[in-house]
Amino acid sequence: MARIIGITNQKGGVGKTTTAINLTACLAAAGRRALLVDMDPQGNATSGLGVVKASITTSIYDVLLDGVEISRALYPCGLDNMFLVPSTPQLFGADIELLEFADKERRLQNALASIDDRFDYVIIDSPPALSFLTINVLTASRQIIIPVQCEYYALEGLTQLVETIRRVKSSLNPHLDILGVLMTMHDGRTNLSHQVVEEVRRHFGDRVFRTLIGRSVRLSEAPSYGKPIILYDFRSAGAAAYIQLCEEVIHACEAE
Amino acid sequence: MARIIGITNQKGGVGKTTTAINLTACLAAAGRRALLVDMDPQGNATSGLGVVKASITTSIYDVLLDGVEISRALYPCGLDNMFLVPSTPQLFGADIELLEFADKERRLQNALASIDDRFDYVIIDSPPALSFLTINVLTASRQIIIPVQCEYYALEGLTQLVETIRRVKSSLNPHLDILGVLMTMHDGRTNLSHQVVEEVRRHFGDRVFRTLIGRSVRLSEAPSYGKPIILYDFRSAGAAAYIQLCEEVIHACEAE
Ligand SMILES: Nc1ncnc2c1ncn2[C@@H]1O[C@H](COP(=O)(O)OP(=O)(O)OP(=O)(O)O)[C@@H](O)[C@H]1O
Ligand SMILES: Nc1ncnc2c1ncn2[C@@H]1O[C@H](COP(=O)(O)OP(=O)(O)OP(=O)(O)O)[C@@H](O)[C@H]1O
Ligand SMILES: [Mg+2]
Ligand SMILES: [Mg+2]
Repeated sequence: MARIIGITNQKGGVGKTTTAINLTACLAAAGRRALLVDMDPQGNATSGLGVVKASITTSIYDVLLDGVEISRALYPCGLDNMFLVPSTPQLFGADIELLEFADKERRLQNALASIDDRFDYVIIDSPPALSFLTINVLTASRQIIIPVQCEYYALEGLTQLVETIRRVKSSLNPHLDILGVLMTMHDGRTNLSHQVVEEVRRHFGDRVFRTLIGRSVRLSEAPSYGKPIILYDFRSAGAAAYIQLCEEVIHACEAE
Repeated sequence: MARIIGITNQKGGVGKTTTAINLTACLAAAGRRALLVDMDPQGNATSGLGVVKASITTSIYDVLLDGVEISRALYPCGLDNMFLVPSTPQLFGADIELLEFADKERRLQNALASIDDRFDYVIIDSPPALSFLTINVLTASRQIIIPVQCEYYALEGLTQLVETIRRVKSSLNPHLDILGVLMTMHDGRTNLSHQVVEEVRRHFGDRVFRTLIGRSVRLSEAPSYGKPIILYDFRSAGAAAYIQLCEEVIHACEAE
């Protein structure tokens, strides 16, 4: 049974895609069969792995809206054990188009059921919104990772997100839990970073990952080469941070 | 007649709110009557100006969904000549709730018509999505500023955004134009920043503002004090950059 982990936060630019790509890649490098699902119409996880949108014949849009088997939308992405379900700009219309379906919140959950035994981990990247696409991610996931940028605005949306997770848990997905809050773009030289980390630790206690992802230019360069950080620059601080996160996730998910 | 400028980009975390707050504040400091409208359910423009959400009796939600006069939703925010129409979390439901209205794309445009003579500039902050809230911003605005972070992913969404602007221009708002593309969080030390600026200049030519907003910690600290940068740290590089942008905007809008 695959462990399905959604990466969500409606605040924009907090490191959702960067975390989704690099966590999936590290899990694959650690020998787990790992699938990354791009549920963001922007398709940054797709292009960040070098998959050219024009070459995509079956995307997550076809799976959610036309009921195409998700196994027909699996694309290799440069690492053994790792596959991607890509996103295309067609997905921009999905929030409205999903309204017509009786099972509008469960389209992703139902689609993933058919490949549950083929993967150890399914990591899902979300758009920066509390839309039906994000509700689908929350309904399909058993666990959630919340990336939080070490910035003032990042704190503000957390209450709203936690409330939305609570509501999905009580009405659509009783198994849903927060696996952890991940501090991203941490800059040890600024007071702001320290204050935000302290504030988040005060709210979430030990649900905050010990791993802090530091701000690192190599991490933001990697997607322009279509590679996860462990293939772009294995020796960088960004690679070390995501390898450490991966170990924390494996320990939390497999120690049960 | 107020000059209505929307700040939009569906990519998250590119500096929309930071630009909306600081451009409005600089316009007010330059003696223009300036209104900031927060159309993002996250409400970062509202909290970034120190307006406490619990103290808000009338917000943009009441204006858009209940037809309340927008003049009843004007809040002072620490600078003469500057007012804010705040956002509250109720706005998260607006995308779906707006579907029931025949004029669902024009709710903001119609609301702003009643205060057109009270302001010289109306600046509108948008959410990171191509949703009905953003369509309302595009329909209400005569001009658009597109903040683009100096990062790889920032390039990807531009084609989609320009296409959406073109569609709104032909179907809902023939006056709509791109006032300019603003490069944000520029870091002169990285190749990536230079490459992205070059790429954007190649696409947009002289529609790219000469002002580059450099990455500056003071800019990200200011919202935690509820102040625009010119009140938080007038001598900072961030303040100088937004003052320069303000001059470019005044020159472009008032030289006509
Ligand atoms: N630790 C880091 N250090 C430096 N840059 C980073 C780091 N993590 C992410 N970035 C860069 O910051 C930007 C925002 O990150 P990313 O796109 O992953 O966020 P997101 O939450 O997925 O954004 P969106 O809300 O638009 O989906 C990207 O350009 C990315 O390359
Ligand atoms: N020039 C800058 N230098 C340093 N930090 C900046 C700069 N501009 C913005 N920031 C910080 O980067 C983060 C993202 O900026 P901001 O929230 O304005 O982007 P946004 O596009 O409005 O995000 P969203 O898509 O969530 O609405 C914020 O924490 C902000 O304080
Ligand atoms: Mg993303
Ligand atoms: Mg914003």
